[in-house]
Formats: sequence, C-alpha cells, structure tokens
Amino acid sequence: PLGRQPLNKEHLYHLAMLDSSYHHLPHPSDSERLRHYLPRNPCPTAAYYPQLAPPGADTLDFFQRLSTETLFFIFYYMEGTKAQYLAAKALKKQSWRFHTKYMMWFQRHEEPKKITEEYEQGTYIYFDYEKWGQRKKEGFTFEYRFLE
Amino acid sequence: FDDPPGLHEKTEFLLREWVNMYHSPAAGRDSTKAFSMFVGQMHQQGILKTDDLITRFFRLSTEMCVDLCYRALNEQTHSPTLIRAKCFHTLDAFVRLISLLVKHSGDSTNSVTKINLLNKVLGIVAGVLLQDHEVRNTEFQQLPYHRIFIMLFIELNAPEQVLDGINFQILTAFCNTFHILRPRKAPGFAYAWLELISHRVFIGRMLAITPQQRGWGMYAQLLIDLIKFLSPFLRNADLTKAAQLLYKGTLRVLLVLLHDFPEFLCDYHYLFCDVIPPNCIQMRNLILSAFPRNMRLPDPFTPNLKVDMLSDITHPPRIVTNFTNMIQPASFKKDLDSYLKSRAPVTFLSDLRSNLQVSNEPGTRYSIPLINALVLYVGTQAITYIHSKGQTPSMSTIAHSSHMDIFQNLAVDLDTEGRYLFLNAIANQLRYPNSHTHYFSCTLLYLFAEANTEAIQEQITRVLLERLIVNRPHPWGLLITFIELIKNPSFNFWNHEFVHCAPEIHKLFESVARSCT
Amino acid sequence: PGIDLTTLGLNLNSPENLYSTFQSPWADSPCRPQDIDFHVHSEYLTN
Repeated sequence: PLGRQPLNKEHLYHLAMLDSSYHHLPHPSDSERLRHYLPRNPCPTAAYYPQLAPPGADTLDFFQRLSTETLFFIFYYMEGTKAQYLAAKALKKQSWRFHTKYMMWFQRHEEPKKITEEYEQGTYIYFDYEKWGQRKKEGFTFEYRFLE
Repeated sequence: FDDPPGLHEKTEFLLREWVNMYHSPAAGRDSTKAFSMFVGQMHQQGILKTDDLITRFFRLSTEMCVDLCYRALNEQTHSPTLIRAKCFHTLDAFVRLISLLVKHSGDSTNSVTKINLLNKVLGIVAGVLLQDHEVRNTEFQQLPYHRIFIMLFIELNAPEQVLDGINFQILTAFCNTFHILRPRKAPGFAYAWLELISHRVFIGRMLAITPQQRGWGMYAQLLIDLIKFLSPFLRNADLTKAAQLLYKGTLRVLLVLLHDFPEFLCDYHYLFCDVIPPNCIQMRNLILSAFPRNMRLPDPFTPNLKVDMLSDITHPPRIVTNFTNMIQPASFKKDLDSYLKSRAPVTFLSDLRSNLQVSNEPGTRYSIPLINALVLYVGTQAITYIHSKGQTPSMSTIAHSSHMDIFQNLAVDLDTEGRYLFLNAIANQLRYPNSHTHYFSCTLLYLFAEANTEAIQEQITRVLLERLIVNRPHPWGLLITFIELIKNPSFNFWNHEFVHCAPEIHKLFESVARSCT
Repeated sequence: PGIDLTTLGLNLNSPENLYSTFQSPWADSPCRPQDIDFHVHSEYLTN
C-alpha cells in the first residue's frame, strides 16, 4: 500500500558511486597481513574438485590427523596464522618440541643419556626447515631454557 | 594554509626512509629498533616540533600513500595480487608507524595523548578519503583507505598491555570515524566500509570481548547507518546489481549477528525496525526472529499450545531505546498521557490521525518513527495497567480501555497507507515469548475480531501473510499469532470473502495454513 | 519470497560462533585456518 518512492538526486548519486565501486570490491586478503608464502592466488580448478575446505578442517582434531611433514609445511609456510598455531599444537601432541634457539622442532629419538635441571643430552630428530628434512643429531644438548 | 616550504620533500624523504627501515631485517621485532632510529630522524627534521607539523606530516604521508596506490592501480599490466603487494608494501609500513607513534606517544600511563593522536590520524585519513571521494567521483578507489583502517585496527587490537588499557577508547575512535565515513557520506566506500565493520576482529571486539556490552550501542549505530543508506533502494524492491550485492552482504552480517549475538539484535530491534523500510520483510523478519540464547522456544506448531501459560510472557523484553522520547511534540505526548489516564480530551482520538500525518505525498504521509513509538508506548502502558489490576493480557483484559480505544481508532480512522504502518508497528512486536509479544498478539487478534469492516480484517491478514510467505526465518510471535487466527473458530477466518477472492489466493492461504498447522 | 538465507554460505547450525571465521560480506564460504591472522609466539615467526 505504500507504493513506489522515486529516488531523488542524492540517491541516484549514491547508486552511481556504488555501481563504480562495484568493479573493485575489496578482496578478503585486503583485511589480512601479507602472506609471504602461499598468498591467496585463487586459480580456477576443475569444478568437480572440492571447492570448500572439508568440514572440521579448522579443528585441532583434524590437524592431529595430518602427517608430520604436512604439519611442518603448515608451520613454516603459514606463519602468523591460526593454521600455524594449530599445527604447532598438533606437533606437540606428537611429542615434538619447538626449540627457539634454532627455531626448529626436536623430538627425542631415544631416552636421553643425561638429564639435569637445565638440559638433557641424547639423540634427537630435528626438522631442518632450510634443507627441509628430518635429521638425527647424536649427543645433542637440549637446553630447556630455549624451549618455547 | 599552505604547507611550509620544503615540508612536502621532507615528508616524502622520511616516508621513504621509514618504508625501507620497516622492511629491512634489522627492523627488529615489531619494528621497534627501526622505530627508535626513525623517531630520531623525525626529531632531526623538526616534524615533531608542533602539533600543526605533525598534522601536516600525516596528511601529506596519507596523500602520498594514496597517490602511490592510484598509480599502481592504474598500471593495467600487473595482476591484482602484484598491485596489492606493491600498495601494501608502503601502506602496511605507514600503518606500523602510526600504531608505534600512538603506542609510544606520551608516557605509558597517559592514554589521553595516545587517543588524541589516534583521533587526529583517523580524522586526517577520513578527511583525505572524503576529499578524494568528492574529487575523483566514480574514479574513486577504496583500496588504500580500507587497508589503512583495517591494518591499523588490527595492530591497535593486538594483545599488548598498553593497548588493553585504552581499548575502549580505540574502539570509540574507530566507530566515530566509521560513522563519519558512513555510506551516505561516502557511497563509493560502502563495500569497504561494510567489510570493515563486519571484520571478525572488529565484531569480536565490539560485541564479544568488550565487557558490559559497552560496544553494542556504537555497533548498532553503524548498522543503522548502513540500513539508512540501503533504505531508499530497498524501498522500491528493484535493486541494481551493486545494491543487491551490498544488501546480500548486509544479510550475511545480520545472519552472523543472529547466530552469535541474538541478544544484541533483540535489544536494538526497535531502532532497526525504525529504519528498515516497511516493505523490506525478510531483513526485518531476520531481526525479529532473534531470541535470547538462554530461552527455549516452545514449538509454535504444537497443537493446543497454551501461550498464556508460558512463564516468559510475563516478562517484558529488554529495550534499550528510549522510545517514549520519540513521541513528539511534547503537547501531543501530554494529550496522549491525559487520554490514557482519563479518556480526555475527547478530541484526542479525532485529532490522532492529523498528529501522525506529516505530508500529503502518497507513500510518505505518515511519520513511521512516530507511529512505531506511539504503538509501543500505548502498548507498554496497557500492559502496566493490566498488571496493576493483577491481571495478565488476554483477549478480555485488553478490551475496553483507553489504550484499546486508541488502537481501534487508528484501525478505523487511518487510510490504507496509515493502517498498514500502524499494523506493521504492532507486528514488529511479535517476537519471542515476552509480555510485549503476548499483548500485541492479543491486540492484533482483537482488532481482527472487533473490526467493523472486512477491509480491516483483510489488511491485518495481509500484514501477517506477507511476513510469512518470505523465506525463513519467521519470528515465533508471528507464527503463533497467525496460527491462532486461522485455527480459532471465533475468528471465523475461513469464511471471509478475501480468503476466497481468487483460487490462487485461496491456495496460498491453504499452503501457509498447512505449513503452520 | 526474498533470498533463501541458507544459501549464503553460513553454517547457521554451527555450535561454534560464526564471526571468528567470517570471511567477508561478499564471500560465500568461511575463512580457512591459514586465512586467519593469529597472535602466535613471536619465536614462530621464522621468516
């Protein structure tokens, strides 16, 4: 019963400005920190590929079921994001420890030969993110004070 | 006034210096090392000497950043990602400088200087934006401004002690700025604006983290700004693609609010209904469908649901709006109160319609906020009156009172347009189980039962029906009212001519009835 | 009848809140974990 309301000059100006800005919409990445690795570069994939992340993909439970290599990939290439945080948590659940001095993850390979208040000594597996692989280090001194 | 000679060059030099320092590995964590060196340079260059110079420095810096972006955006050869990386390279550095200056201005416990500086910078960026918007018109680009605002907001909401202490003032500063840049002021910035106020960090701070819901009023104001911008286009229900996208974006944001902060929509529903065009059914239904999370809604389709036995209907909903003040002029309010109390002056009812009429233009004859306020005020007075007699609202207790006099007068005396707005004002109160929903549900049914012409009954039915045939959600109070109307034989609903006026209308009623019963 | 609001890409039945993964008013899917900035330990920022 109210009928139409003619748009006045100001409304038409608003629409014109809206229409022009419609052609350069903000992109979600505009509201996020620059991603040095893996920026959002959506590229068209086959339509029958899954277009959405699987349900629950943002839960710790899901991350815990990822392989260790995948977790390292996420940790080092998606830094500063929730994905990195969840990967770190999942790695800890797999007994990996982040050592801030080397900025690497270490996992005990065997019972340490020597344990004191400050450190433990033994053989460790560590993940070398520069050469991108797991390596064994014998006689390594694991200092607690650098434990993240 | 003109910038002092050399200031432009000096600013350009400093800005370039800072961007390089920000990106160098030696910048230190959060650029703190770079910052302490750079502040030294600012001092050397005399930038920090006076407030005016600081202001000019920020304005010139902002303009330089913006110009850089326009140049990059006009380079057609690069991909959007590369263009953005190029713009953000400078913008992010500029934002970092602003946030560090804000955090370190004045001594650590003095929040006034920090917030003053923040307001100054936000004001400068807003000023540059508005001028750019006006000058470049349809060539205006939102990117640099959007990036500055969002990254500055994220930086100033990092979990740091000095920021925690002034967080509410930071939020207030940003809300003020976003209000100044509201879509009706800068329509070319509308998409970025909605992106800003719906960002998860912004919503989180305004509606979830800030204690005592202190951010709710400011956030409501921003939503009202948005709806007021959309309103003329929604009003005619033929949206251009651009307006349709903004409307859809708005629905997404409202859905998030309905899911995460229903109490917020409940508290501010009155203000939102005041600015949503009456014929914008779905968005209004979405807001009216919100109910407090601790409330369990009985299934409205339960056979023989005894609404008046529900304990919730004795409690009024929380309304943060002072709708009483919206009843103007004061003389009208005085007469209203006097009539409610003693049904005098007798001329009140006959004058009522002219008090509500503001023009002779069809479609805008009446003041919608005044009708809304009048209806809610009379209704709440009625509820108080009924409770004062130790009764609860029902079809019998709401009758034969000065309150119902007013409602019946409006139903009879208003023309179709006025009556539509009046019935909408009532239907806007049909929400979750509370004393308003119950009272106004009874009132609407009472007006239907007591109507002396079928036109009134038809229009009541239309108002309910148009709210039911749109996609969900549908407010609980709307459903139980319509179900009562079609099921309760005392209303004789199915025997009215307008139910059978056309086969498809009859079919429509039957399908809605089927879905409701 | 308006828009089918269940087609706007929001999981309205989610037990979690929606706003913390809300991607954008123009996007019809939520953020992925790698899209969400997070205040991680500064030691994690190895790059």
